[in-house]
Amino acid sequence: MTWTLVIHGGAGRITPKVVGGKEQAIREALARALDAGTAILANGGAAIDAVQAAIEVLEDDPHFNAGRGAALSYDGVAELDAAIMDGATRDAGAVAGTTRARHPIALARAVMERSPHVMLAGEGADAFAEANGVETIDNGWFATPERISQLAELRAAGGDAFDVDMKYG
Amino acid sequence: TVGAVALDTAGHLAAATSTGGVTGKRWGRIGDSPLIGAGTWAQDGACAVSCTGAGEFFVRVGVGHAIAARIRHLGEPLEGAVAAVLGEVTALGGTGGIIAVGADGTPQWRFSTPGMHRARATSDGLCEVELFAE
Repeated sequence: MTWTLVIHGGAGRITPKVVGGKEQAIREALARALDAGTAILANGGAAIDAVQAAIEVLEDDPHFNAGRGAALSYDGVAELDAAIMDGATRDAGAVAGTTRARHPIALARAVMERSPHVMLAGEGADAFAEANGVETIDNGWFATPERISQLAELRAAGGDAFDVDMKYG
Repeated sequence: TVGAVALDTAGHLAAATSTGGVTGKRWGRIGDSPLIGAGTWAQDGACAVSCTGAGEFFVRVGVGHAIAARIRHLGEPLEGAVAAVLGEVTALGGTGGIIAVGADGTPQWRFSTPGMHRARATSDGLCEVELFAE
């Protein structure tokens, strides 16, 4: 039997001019994520573990809008969303608006495996993380200088998320 | 937004998506990423899907579930189903990208934006990392 892994790090105004000097770092991060997932698949591991492993690499990398380096809300908070689904059973787990889960995808996986629910949101999702030993971290850890300045620029212009034509999404 | 879809050697599919949403979001805004059936979907025998882009449009189209339904009910190949459903998103005014893998391990990506950070690998030795459209 064969295996396949496909990953993405977001779509949008991604051109050589916009990406600029970050291109090599982004390519290396994508390659690391690919390696993390394919190492599991090549050893006969499960697809659900491979997708989580790849995502956690990208959540930790500040170049992507997820986890550390995530876009900030109007109030300067990282409100993180994630979902995971197992095609074999159609089990699924999702979190919306978590602010403390170091890896939102790990929290979504815990919701799938350790609760009768599919989605948990906000403070409830964070409480579930605490109660189930899912790693949590201070919200400030997610905010990078680039995201902080993007938010400041947006607020100075008097806009909010949808005035910027997904420029920062 | 980041995403991953996979087929393992047991023939099982999985999908995962994670995001910070959009800069400046207010009122607890949620996009498609955490919504099963929209930004994230996996169903053995059909496909696994992860999306990125203008989330509200991907929610309205129910992208992940729609692609799987076209494969299951119309017998459409993965590439055609992804193109058709991204076309529905575009027709509503949305932009973004989709990655998918079929039950046969076909790796697929498609986007209507200037670029998409993306990579793919297979047991046949395919290994690609791409950022831009061309």
